[in-house]
Amino acid sequence: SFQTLWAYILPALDKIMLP
Amino acid sequence: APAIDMQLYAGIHSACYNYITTQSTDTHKPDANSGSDIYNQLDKYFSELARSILSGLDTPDNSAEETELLARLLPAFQRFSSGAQTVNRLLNYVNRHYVRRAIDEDKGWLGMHDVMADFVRSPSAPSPLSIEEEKAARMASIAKLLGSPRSTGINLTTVTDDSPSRETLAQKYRERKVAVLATWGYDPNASDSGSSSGTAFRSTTTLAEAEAAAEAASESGRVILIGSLAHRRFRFDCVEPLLAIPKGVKKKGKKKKKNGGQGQGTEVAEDEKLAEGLAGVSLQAGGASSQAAGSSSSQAGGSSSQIGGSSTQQQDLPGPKGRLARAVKHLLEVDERPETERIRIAGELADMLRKVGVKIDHPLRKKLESFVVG
Repeated sequence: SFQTLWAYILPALDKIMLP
Repeated sequence: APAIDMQLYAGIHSACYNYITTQSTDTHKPDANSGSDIYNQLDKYFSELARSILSGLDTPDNSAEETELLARLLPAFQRFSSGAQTVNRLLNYVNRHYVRRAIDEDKGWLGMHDVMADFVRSPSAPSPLSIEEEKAARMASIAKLLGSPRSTGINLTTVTDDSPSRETLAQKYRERKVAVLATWGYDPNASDSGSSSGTAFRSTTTLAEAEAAAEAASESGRVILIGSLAHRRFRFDCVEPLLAIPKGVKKKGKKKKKNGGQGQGTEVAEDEKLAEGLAGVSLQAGGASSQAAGSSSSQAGGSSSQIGGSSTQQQDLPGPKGRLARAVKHLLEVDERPETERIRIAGELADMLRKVGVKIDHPLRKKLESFVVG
């Protein structure tokens, strides 16, 4: 589902985007 | 931004692939719709991040704002922007699958309908059909005309259709695109189209850079590459609030724009006048549907009565009232650091404004660029 996908992507986004 | 390891990259790529392909077979919806949820969620993510950067710019002591604002904003933007480029690569599958398809369907930053709006109004193209009929007929063939504008710049020359109007349309599209990209610094005749030198201010802009800025300048309804999507969100949710003129007593960080404009008198007029300078709306007034959420000042489109209506009001202001404008005034006129340092900062800020899609005719961009060049 989308939730599962997003749960997978989100940590990567945070790692890349957050200072 | 930190590098992403290959395994994670591959994992996310396959996860997106699996999700998008599974979704399209399950729902029997057109392929172009799949991926929109990822795209919209990303937009939300960038929005929240840009807002948190904006709120992080507040100082406990208002008096330090003018000296501190740029010192905090510019590194935060650099970090955000380089992260956005990484995310753009990480989610390239979404770019290829969803964004490219949307562009093919004329939902990109420069749509064929933008060009046609000019074309059907042109006296040199008289038609027995009504404008609406004409438009509808031409819209039907647009998808074929729009090849892959990003990859090659414009590849419409390959269209081998017997209709002369298609040729004309393709030509109009090319001309329009070149004209818009020129406003973002791209010079198709420049011999040096490579990457810029190490100077604080670049004299040449590559096609990709100009197109990325043009994308970031678009309205929120337009589908653009993920990297540009992040920059557009940074404009909506961080830069535009900093450029906005606060109403009445200044309240930091919380400025709401009233788009309706009924009965608000000069304050609304001033805000909308400012908004005109912000987004690349005027070149794209094609009536694309904008999302209601968070698109702020770019929604002020259509308020053409404001163009001539409020010019005198701004001249009455004693000094810049927007937070960013005050910081720039301080940098250019008061700051005692060496000039080279101030030019470097001004160059970085000018670069930021261009990247997020603030148009060249915005007063602040003009001021910064003339300081850097002069």
